[in-house]
Amino acid sequence: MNIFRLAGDVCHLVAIIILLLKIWRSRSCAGISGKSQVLFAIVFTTRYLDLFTVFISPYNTIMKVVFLALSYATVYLIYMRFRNTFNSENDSFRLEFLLVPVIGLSFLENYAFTPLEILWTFSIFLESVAIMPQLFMITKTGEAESITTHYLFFLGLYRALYIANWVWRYHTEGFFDQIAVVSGVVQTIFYIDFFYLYVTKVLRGRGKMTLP
Amino acid sequence: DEDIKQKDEL
Repeated sequence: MNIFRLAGDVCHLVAIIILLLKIWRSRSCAGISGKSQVLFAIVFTTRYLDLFTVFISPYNTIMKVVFLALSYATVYLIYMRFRNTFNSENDSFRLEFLLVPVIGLSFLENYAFTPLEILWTFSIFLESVAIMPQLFMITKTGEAESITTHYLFFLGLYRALYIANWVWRYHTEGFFDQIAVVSGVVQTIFYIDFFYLYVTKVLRGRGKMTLP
Repeated sequence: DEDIKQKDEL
């Protein structure tokens, strides 16, 4: 464990909590892509299947349980509790455009052709595109509430810190996980465009981020 | 295929 990965995990946790609290307190999920949240729940489910078979550390186990619980709670709030505030017509990204390539690729490129490895690889590839429906919704509606942008900011920060973590681990312990690194870099690139908008729009005072 | 690493990252 290093400071970059710890900070990354904390940012990830903060992002998930920001979103969950926003939905719970505003009792609305307007402007939030339910599809992205479903994809994140699938990512955690397919990645943490080893929760009961492999014990790494208390931290690892606890964080996995917390991420699973919070992501399912978010999906529950969106599709069940506050479903009347869910504007599904704006959440129109075609998930099959993501799932088909990701499933295909995880069968082609993996470390071992075993169910657990393929599901882990699937979760890695899926995570790199899971935010697409949310970013698509923002470009479609042309705006994002500031809380949603803070959520995306911390999510992007988590990915950037994971890249720093991989650089650190490569130089200190020679660790290099090709699938995770390539997928993580692709995922972080999606946030770069958003980071620019976040800094120029949201942090300059305007509550809403309106796209040009 | 590379050896299956210990997956210690979240």
